[in-house]
Amino acid sequence: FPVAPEEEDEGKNINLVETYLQNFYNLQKDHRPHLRQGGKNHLAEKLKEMQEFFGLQVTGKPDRDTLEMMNKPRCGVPDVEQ
Amino acid sequence: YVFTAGNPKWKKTNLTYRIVNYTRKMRQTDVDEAIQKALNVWSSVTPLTFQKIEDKIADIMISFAYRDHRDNSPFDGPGGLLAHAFQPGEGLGGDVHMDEEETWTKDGRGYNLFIVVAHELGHSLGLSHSNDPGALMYPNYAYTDPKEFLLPQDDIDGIQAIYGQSNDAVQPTGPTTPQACDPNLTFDAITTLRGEMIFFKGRYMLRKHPERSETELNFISLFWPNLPSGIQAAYENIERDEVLLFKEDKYWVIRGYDIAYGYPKPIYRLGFPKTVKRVNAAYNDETTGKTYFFVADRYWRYDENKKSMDHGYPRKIISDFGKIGRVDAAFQKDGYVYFFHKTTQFQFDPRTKRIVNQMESISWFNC
Repeated sequence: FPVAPEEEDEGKNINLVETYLQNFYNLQKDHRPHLRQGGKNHLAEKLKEMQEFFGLQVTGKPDRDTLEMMNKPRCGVPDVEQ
Repeated sequence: YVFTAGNPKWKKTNLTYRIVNYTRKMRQTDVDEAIQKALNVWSSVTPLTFQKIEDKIADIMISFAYRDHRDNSPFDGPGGLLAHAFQPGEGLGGDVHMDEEETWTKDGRGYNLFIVVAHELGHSLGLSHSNDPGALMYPNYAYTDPKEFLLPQDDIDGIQAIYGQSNDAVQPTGPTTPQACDPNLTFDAITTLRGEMIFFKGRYMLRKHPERSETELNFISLFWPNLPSGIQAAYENIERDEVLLFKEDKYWVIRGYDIAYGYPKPIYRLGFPKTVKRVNAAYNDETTGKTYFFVADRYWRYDENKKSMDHGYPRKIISDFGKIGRVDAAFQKDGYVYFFHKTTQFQFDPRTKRIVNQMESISWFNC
């Protein structure tokens, strides 16, 4: 059954966020956001790290400014040590 | 600036490079020139030298590649990832890979090859990404006209911390990135733009939306790639939804992202005498439709409806605007005119012709 546009967007955003953080912020590929390991949400932690690096508001959430930054063309070298 | 983890560096200063293949998007001579210029960015501030070789294995191998090119870091087609490079070392070490599916150019269209290669060479030499938005080693692409490019101070400090200073007698310095809350911040020009305020400084613009607390810093080239840096005066003609920007004896008219056709034009078209070489500041009085231009210690008044200068000008600034004297930048908002000179800002009431307040230049940035 066709996915409602909003849900489709959300899915796309999650993909974008995960791929970006795996590429540049060492988010482990086998991490699934809905699994909490030791109570820590790794994806949110990595998101905060990325927001801090770019001087964005550190929310841990994929807000508009963060998604906008992730969509900018850039260098493929990671921002943090792999 | 940030060193690559483990502080890798080349043990020698005379490095070799080789252009393994060429993109089909540019002439080979333009690719050679862009890469040569990118290498000069780093050799001009350190003892490093780069010698081009044609066939053997060079320290820095530069190539254009597609998608998965067997280095565990596949490219992703147009946009997104543009290029990557490897830290100093043997084998892949120092090598630069460009995504062949990008639109590589030598100007502001697509992605400027010089800018991207210069950034990647920073990695080849041992630098990682800087979080200084004005640095060459900032991760995101930002176009700067290669003719105007100067290696920012942040990158100079980083590469010299690895390889030492240049052998030149005079040490090169570079531009620093304006900080909105720096009390010493001065402005080249200021204008309103569809309800926002734009503060011009060098190749940057600080953008302030009245309903957002933070100030956004961008390159001027992000919005208007064909505009020069160092804008000297600016004003908005709200009625025509136009912003006029001035630098030396030329001016541009912009509407949103677009630069009106046929610009820049000489400022003399507006009625300035040939003795005027540049405009320091300007503002448009929305109620009277008059625009005030400030040049050194004098000012002109231009009638936007008649499209000509009013008679009886220039006049001395000090005779009509009080102790303001010289003006670096000016804009009008909510009936008041705000004049900036160095780090001081005067709030002027044109109705009573009195200065009603004096503030710091950065008072708009919620510091």
